[in-house]
Amino acid sequence: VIRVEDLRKTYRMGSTLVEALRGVTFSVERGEFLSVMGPSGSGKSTLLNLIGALDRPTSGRIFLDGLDITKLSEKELAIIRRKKIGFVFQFFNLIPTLTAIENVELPMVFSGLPRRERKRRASELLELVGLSGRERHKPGELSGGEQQRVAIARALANDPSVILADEPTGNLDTKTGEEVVSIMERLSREEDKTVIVVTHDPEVAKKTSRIIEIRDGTIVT
Amino acid sequence: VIRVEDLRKTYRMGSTLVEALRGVTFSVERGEFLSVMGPSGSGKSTLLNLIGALDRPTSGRIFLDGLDITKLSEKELAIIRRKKIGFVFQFFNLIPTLTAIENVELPMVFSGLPRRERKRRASELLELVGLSGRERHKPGELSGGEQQRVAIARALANDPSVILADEPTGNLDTKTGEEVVSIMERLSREEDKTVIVVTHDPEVAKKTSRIIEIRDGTIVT
Ligand SMILES: Nc1ncnc2c1ncn2[C@@H]1O[C@H](COP(=O)(O)OP(=O)(O)OP(=O)(O)O)[C@@H](O)[C@H]1O
Ligand SMILES: Nc1ncnc2c1ncn2[C@@H]1O[C@H](COP(=O)(O)OP(=O)(O)OP(=O)(O)O)[C@@H](O)[C@H]1O
Ligand SMILES: [Mg+2]
Ligand SMILES: [Mg+2]
Repeated sequence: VIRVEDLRKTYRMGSTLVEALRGVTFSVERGEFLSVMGPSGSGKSTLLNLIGALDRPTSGRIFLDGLDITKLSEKELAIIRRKKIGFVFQFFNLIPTLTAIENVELPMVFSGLPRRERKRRASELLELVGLSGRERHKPGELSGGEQQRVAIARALANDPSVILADEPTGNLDTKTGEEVVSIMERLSREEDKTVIVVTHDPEVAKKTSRIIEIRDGTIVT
Repeated sequence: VIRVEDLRKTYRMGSTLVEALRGVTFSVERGEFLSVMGPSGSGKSTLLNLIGALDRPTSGRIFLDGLDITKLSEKELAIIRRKKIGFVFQFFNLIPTLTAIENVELPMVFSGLPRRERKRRASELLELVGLSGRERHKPGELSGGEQQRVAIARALANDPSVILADEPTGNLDTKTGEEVVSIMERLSREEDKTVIVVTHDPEVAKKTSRIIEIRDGTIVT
């Protein structure tokens, strides 16, 4: 359901070029639970951002459900992102002026879910990640790991078929981290969702069905 | 060299009170390498922020080198923070408009180090954390773990006698994380610095001389 072909990404900084991805090719099946590992700075977030249509590759192709998303306009990409993809950012990207529950509701506001249904689902998702007592806290009133869990709940808001999670357990204790990984594993196994998790934690990778290793912008497994 | 007595911190949110720390007492010797562990939301960052004089306790006392810092003015606290304490924030708090090397230089600008000495030391510290090739990148042009390492280098800028690190390896791969922990261990053993690291990673805690466990705002070890 996801395929990338010879994907490259070069960042330009003034006169310096940084090759973050240097030709990455792989496929992911529907319902697969895949992890991407590699040293700090090896290109993992760059890869996830391209698959999640949050950034454009320098060259190469990305197929989502058979559709080459590198050929789409910004508008078409925004629709695909909203409907199909749930993204957990490495640094959460929560909106600081909204409460935890309002942050989780936001994707459902854009997809037009009725208010009552939206609030009920947001509350359920916060309960799922263990944050029922923190619905009205704003991000500044939450701990690091609590913010991370709000970001995970938000990624699940529109029940996406693809979940891309960039280091979703970095700020969580072992037990809470295991609960998050088992939520993602269950979504892939029971609801046939395709889950890609970038992680540094071998314990998280162990629970996935396949590990892709990246080093210096290329796949080494 | 650090002692906290019956430390309490209650956050007020409108009409709601959140008791983040409920009476914490312990001491840390000079040159000790201590870890603080506990579930997400248990009060670790709150504790570190109080010891680092970044926030005021609701009640209780904090002694730094025998001086009760809870009795000091904002101005006196700022001087102590700048001279004695190096703080690695859970989310780095780098200045987005400055490059990596400028971020590391900044504490030395405030402490009045001559420009050439400041630049030499900042470059050395970035090399120590493995970022020589990224000195001119701004935070937005760095990966998560690279930003984290800039924050670690910056905390060491004024050669502080106390280093407080809040989850310094959450975004680092195993090898890079081990390098950071061994830097901290060496600073405590060879230079008699007092290092407190908040961590979720048992592998990091294993390298420390003592582990304090916090749960629901109190010490449980
Ligand atoms: N906007 C940018 N401009 C220039 N270089 C960049 C930019 N974003 C990332 N880089 C560089 O590209 C490389 C890959 O970055 P990326 O964020 O994908 O790494 P990563 O594998 O996610 O690392 P980490 O595990 O530390 O989060 C890094 O070396 C980084 O310095
Ligand atoms: N400004 C605030 N207002 C209200 N509640 C707060 C505030 N800051 C933190 N809290 C609450 O206090 C508790 C302790 O927060 P703290 O950040 O110290 O936890 P932590 O142990 O560092 O967690 P983590 O491992 O997730 O970073 C949390 O439950 C959090 O919701
Ligand atoms: Mg990353
Ligand atoms: Mg914290």
